[in-house]
Amino acid sequence: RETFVGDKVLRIIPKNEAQLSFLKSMEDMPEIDVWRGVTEVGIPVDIRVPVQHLPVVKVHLQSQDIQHSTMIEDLQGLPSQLHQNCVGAE
Amino acid sequence: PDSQTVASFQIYSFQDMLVAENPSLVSKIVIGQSYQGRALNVLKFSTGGSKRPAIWIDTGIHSREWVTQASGTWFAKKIVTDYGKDPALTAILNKMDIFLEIVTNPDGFYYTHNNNRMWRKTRKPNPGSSCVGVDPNRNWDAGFGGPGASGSPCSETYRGTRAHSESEVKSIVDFVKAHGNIKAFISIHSYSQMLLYPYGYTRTPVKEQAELHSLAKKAITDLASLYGTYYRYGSIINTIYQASGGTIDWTYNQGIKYSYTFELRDTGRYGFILPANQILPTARETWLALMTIMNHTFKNPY
Repeated sequence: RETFVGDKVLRIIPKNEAQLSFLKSMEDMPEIDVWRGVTEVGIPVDIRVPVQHLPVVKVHLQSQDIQHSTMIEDLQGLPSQLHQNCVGAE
Repeated sequence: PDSQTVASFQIYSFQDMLVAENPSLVSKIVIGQSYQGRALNVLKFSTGGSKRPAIWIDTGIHSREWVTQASGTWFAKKIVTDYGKDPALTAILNKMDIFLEIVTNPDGFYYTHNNNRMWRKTRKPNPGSSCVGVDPNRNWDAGFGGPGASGSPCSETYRGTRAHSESEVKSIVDFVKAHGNIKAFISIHSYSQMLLYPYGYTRTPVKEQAELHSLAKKAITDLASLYGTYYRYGSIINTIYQASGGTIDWTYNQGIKYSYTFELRDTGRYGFILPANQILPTARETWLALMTIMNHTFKNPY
């Protein structure tokens, strides 16, 4: 059973055409899993990055001065977090 | 069709139950088998006749996009509930059939529940590679092998060795060809909030672009009327990116003018792990857009 402990989902909002084409070139990197693909400037791109590849991917993004935010901090931890929210709501 | 129903039943059991409860309206067709031998079930909603003009809807060809299979389940229930009550749907079903494939990639769906929640592809092994599966939305004979699909079996967008190599795809191809009278084909994905029409593999606009664009605009406007969810719309290549071997490019090239693909919402920023409380709003708003497309198809025979 594959788990996702420590995997993060990064959200990147490309600011210009150069960033856009760089992100497009990243889409086939086997290290990442594209959740929301590259479309146009200003539209979010979401990528899941396994924990072991985080440093490489972050350096890759920094090399082009591409900012990102963390949409999901720990993918494996998320379901229990959602469950807690659900219980709380009940 | 409440959240408890969606959560509590296996979808296959749900389909059988729906048929049993509504035998005069719903039947189940098995159009083929997945690689691992699971039935490819299609629900047929029909008030009679054979090979009537029809509307096709599929959900969940990318297995991890759970909100689509959940929405498909809700649509099935909605159709039987609204038939005879909602004048527009009743008029459609009195003249046309609706086919609904809820679990379009059942091997992948099973795998997402038991091994890898993030699985997207089919589960057929690739000879010579340790990586499994083909992206069934890059496997159609429409610009197959062109840009916007990968030739690497380890990629999430691996196109496969040849068009229609995946039984999950080939079964739909055979069904569509054999039927010959499908007038609208709507393939549903998630979660980036878009409504798209052909093409994905070429920049050449379809000849009815103006009509498809205007209908997409109306559909997403109706969708937004419920919760204000913002959708983008347009051709695949202009709105997302170049993608070859895609479903609706093939269906359009088969003569199905009203070929659309949805990317349903996730306004909760959870991606494919979305909270359950978003499922019903997603299904409800999507239904409004589906009705718009189905109604337009009904009123504009070709």
